[in-house]
Amino acid sequence: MKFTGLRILGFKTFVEPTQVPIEPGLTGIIGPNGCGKSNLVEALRFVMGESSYKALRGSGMDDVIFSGSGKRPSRNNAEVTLYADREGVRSASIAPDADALEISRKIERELGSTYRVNGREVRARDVQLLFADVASGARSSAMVRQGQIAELIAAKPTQRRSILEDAA
Amino acid sequence: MKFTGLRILGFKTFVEPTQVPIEPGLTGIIGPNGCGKSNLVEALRFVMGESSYKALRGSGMDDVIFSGSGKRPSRNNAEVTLYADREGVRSASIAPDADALEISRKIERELGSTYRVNGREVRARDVQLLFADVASGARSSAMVRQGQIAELIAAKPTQRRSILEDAA
Amino acid sequence: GRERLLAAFTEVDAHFRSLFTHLFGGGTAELALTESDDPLDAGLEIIARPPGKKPQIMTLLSGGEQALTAMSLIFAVFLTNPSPLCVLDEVDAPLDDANVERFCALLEDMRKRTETRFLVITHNPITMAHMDRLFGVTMAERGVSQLVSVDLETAEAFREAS
Amino acid sequence: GRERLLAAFTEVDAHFRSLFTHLFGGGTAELALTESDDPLDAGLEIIARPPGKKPQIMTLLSGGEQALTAMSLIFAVFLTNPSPLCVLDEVDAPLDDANVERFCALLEDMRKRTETRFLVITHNPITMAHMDRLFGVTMAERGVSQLVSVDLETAEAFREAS
Ligand SMILES: Nc1ncnc2c1ncn2[C@@H]1O[C@H](COP(=O)(O)OP(=O)(O)OP(=O)(O)O)[C@@H](O)[C@H]1O
Ligand SMILES: Nc1ncnc2c1ncn2[C@@H]1O[C@H](COP(=O)(O)OP(=O)(O)OP(=O)(O)O)[C@@H](O)[C@H]1O
Ligand SMILES: [Mg+2]
Ligand SMILES: [Mg+2]
Repeated sequence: MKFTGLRILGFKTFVEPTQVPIEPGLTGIIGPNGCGKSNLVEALRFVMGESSYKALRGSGMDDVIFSGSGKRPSRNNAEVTLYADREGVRSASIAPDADALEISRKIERELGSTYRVNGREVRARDVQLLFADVASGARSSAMVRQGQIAELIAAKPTQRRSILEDAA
Repeated sequence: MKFTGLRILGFKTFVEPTQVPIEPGLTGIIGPNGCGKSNLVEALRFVMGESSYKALRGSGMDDVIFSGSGKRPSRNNAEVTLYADREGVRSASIAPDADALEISRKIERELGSTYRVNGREVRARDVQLLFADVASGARSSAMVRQGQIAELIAAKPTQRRSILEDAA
Repeated sequence: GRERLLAAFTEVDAHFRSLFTHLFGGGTAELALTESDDPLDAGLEIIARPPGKKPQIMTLLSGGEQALTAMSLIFAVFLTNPSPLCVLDEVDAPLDDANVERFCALLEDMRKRTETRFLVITHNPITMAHMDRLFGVTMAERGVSQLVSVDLETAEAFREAS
Repeated sequence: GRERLLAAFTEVDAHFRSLFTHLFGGGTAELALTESDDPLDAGLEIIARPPGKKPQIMTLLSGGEQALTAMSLIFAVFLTNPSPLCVLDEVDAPLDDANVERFCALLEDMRKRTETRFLVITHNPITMAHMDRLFGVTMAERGVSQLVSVDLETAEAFREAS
């Protein structure tokens, strides 16, 4: 599977619909402190099925919905879509006839999240498994959060062992 | 009180006797990863009476003694001396007749630490109080360890409140 | 004990508010003593609102924003009761260039206002340029540290070598 | 379950040893499964010896040395089972210039060896220079993020603005 792009609307500081191309090789993301770089990464983990609001730095999952700025009122929902191409390797469970996948997650204030794959509603678990099947996902060891390197060193050996699960 | 310099011998990677001038204004300390910058700061906190080996990144206080390198054998002791000038403000308890102070701490493998002020042996507590009297010391909020900024943010509010003690 | 802590809190809070707004070029922040009627049991809460943003829990702030907020608190305590020595070990690591400049300007301000001597450990060339002098720690012999005086030009070369 | 974990461990350990020595320009390191006869209950220990130094507990290593060691482990797992996407959020923050260069060389090596797409968030100009392309996140309107394509020259100017 390869990922080709991300569309973010209403997620944290990305109040305007934003397209993020994911291209081959090394893509650098830069900008001043607080401008939204880590928020962008969290949008990706969100659509991959991140179930813990703490892992997204909030005190509730609704904290990922744009809460307003100096000029703009808060929103009532946020939606993130990930575009993927299965390159012929399809698991029978989800969208069995399609190579091109659009995986989206929409959260509505106080109503929770809805997941869709190619327009059709699925469960969070289906999405998490879809990514786990290709050694990816919100908690993949290849998704290194800001400060996670220090956590890995400070971790108890039993906690640290869970990183091997990605290699198995 | 003002501090004018530090002498380090056998403390972590400072196996050779090293003089560190402490001069007015802003002094930058630079160098590659692992060359000893944080070790230098820890030598300072050590002589100020740091009592926790964990706060010095070790698994025992003897871990601050040079443990050998590719070419050199380990040492059996380490000594750090801090030079201070009381500028006329003397507490009666320690070295009552002197403005110039030499505070030193020597640790011997498996035998613990000895503190001296102007050559005369004192207790760890005396040294800690000497620095506390001038709003200084190993745990002063003005001694910011590598990574401590992140800890301050992540701290529970009750833990964080202890920072106010320095201001009181 | 309790009154002294409250008095200290009030003064630290005042410094904190102005340092935050100064470092962020705007916005507001304040401290709060919470969770207990007895201040000696209370917790210290930080409520921060960077410029143009709604007040949020600290965890939602970015790495750099959190660092600047923590620095405001540390220096607020410092200004309330300056110590003879202040040591900062790589506190500029998460900051972008503009914020490193503000951090350095703050240090120069502290240098003017107090008699405190500062030791600033850094990998950042902007910070190095603001120092009154530089010492380099080297390992010409592996595993063994040595201290040398360096000037800014040498520092450039210094950083490349390891 | 247990055999698969042991097989994974062996392969990760092999990658880890060579990545460590590669990133540190010498020295040795290894992983160990400890504290239990059942690997599914075991802990993962890291034993690291940077070049010229005696083996020591991880806590004694410097900030930068710990970061490189953790990175060796993360990439060792990655090489054992490459994912389509790898995202690194400011992992280069504690590294000196020479180590940032080695980190970038490692990324370029990963780029050749795998089909993985990398998103690298950074404040470091050396890292920026090694990327195939750069996106800038801006806040032209306060509190609102926008994505723009930038080239390296604009990136220089970009970093100064905030
Ligand atoms: N739900 C939300 N609505 C509006 N703004 C939010 C929301 N959640 C977080 N923010 C804002 O997003 C900002 C943090 O963004 P982010 O962590 O992406 O910064 P960054 O670019 O990674 O910065 P750094 O370089 O310091 O790590 C904070 O200022 C925070 O107030
Ligand atoms: N007792 C000891 N004997 C010999 N070497 C030691 C001892 N304790 C620590 N070290 C070594 O000191 C080094 C760490 O030094 P230090 O933390 O001062 O680096 P640093 O210059 O702060 O680097 P960074 O920029 O990465 O933070 C480690 O390589 C460690 O192995
Ligand atoms: Mg960030
Ligand atoms: Mg250090």
